Amino acid sequence: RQRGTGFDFGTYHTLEDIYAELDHLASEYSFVEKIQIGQSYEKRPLYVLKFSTGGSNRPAIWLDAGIHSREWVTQASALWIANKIASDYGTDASVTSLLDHMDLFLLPVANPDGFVYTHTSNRMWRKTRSKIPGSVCYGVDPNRNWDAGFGGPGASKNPCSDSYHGPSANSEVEVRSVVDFIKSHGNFKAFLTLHSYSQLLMYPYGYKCTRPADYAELESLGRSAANAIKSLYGTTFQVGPICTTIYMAGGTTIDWTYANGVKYSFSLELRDTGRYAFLLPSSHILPTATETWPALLDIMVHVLEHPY
Amino acid sequence: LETFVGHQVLRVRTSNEEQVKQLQLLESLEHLQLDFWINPSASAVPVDVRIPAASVQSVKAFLESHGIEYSILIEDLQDVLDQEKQDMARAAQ
Repeated sequence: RQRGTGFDFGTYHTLEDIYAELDHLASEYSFVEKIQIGQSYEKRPLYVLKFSTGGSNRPAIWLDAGIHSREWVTQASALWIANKIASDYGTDASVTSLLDHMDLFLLPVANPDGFVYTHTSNRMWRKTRSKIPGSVCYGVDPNRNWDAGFGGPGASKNPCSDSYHGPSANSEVEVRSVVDFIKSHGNFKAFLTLHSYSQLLMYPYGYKCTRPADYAELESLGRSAANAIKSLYGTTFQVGPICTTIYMAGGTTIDWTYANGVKYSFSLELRDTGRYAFLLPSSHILPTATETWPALLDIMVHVLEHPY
Repeated sequence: LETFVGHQVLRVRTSNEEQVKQLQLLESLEHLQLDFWINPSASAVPVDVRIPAASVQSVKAFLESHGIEYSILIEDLQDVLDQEKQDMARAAQ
């Protein structure tokens, strides 16, 4: 079969084009499968790429991007990373070893309604697009909607705010779909979520300013991953718990995953040129993705080598 | 399609907790319609804020009157978005 569809990983794409590329990757590589884990508020499918070379319910790693829809470089990086994982299996020793023992699940567009809305109506949109009963405003910040310190400091109770936590934990179907999937799988060992921007590599907690039980290991692994990022273009990442690194924030993704037994829970805020914030020009997609990849691989290899 | 002509994004650097509190006060002024890309939290963390054209002068005056340092991250947001759109169209072709 002929390789490639001319898909340009160095430019931004619509949801339709991204989903078509997921189909292409799934058709091109026998160990890649596109699965639907749910649908968004506006009934768009939530697609995950499953990388699996066999076995049954192997220990797994989760990777997602684009939960804040306007952070386009994250969805674009996730696609590049998907292609990188697929094409490196069998040629790169680390990726091969990883996929020979573990499964990997990648959700490149965690908030498809918001993503489409950024393309069609408002480039600044970051939330979901759910209708809030009793309010003229739409959408919930899906990174304040998880059942961990829900409704606490760092989230807004105002439905018109960009950090609105939602009417209840898991009120957003985009969040609930991931929660249900992680719970039903039951064997996730790492959860990595990509955001932009501000060059941070964070671990729990966000809803409280106390150190997690695995603080020493997460801090050390985080620093190692940050060094891996720096090795390519010199981009410096700050490492630490969400609460002390940026601010206290209730209801965040990795607080929920950590509380539910996923020890290696990290949130990355990708590069900041100091000029564009999350409106990174497309010329930065490949540098961003390529510098992020060694950090992700570093964490994933650590997870493989430190079973629990 | 919402446009952002004249919107500016400022990067604000605070030097003490008092200035952080001033920014948090600014955040609460809903009539300014500010969009905080990075919220005010601690003096070590810079704050990025998108300001609609109509509020730019008021916000800058507020910052200057409180001695809060800022720089312009994005001069005109719509210019950046137009460029992004052109890039996408070119790539699609």
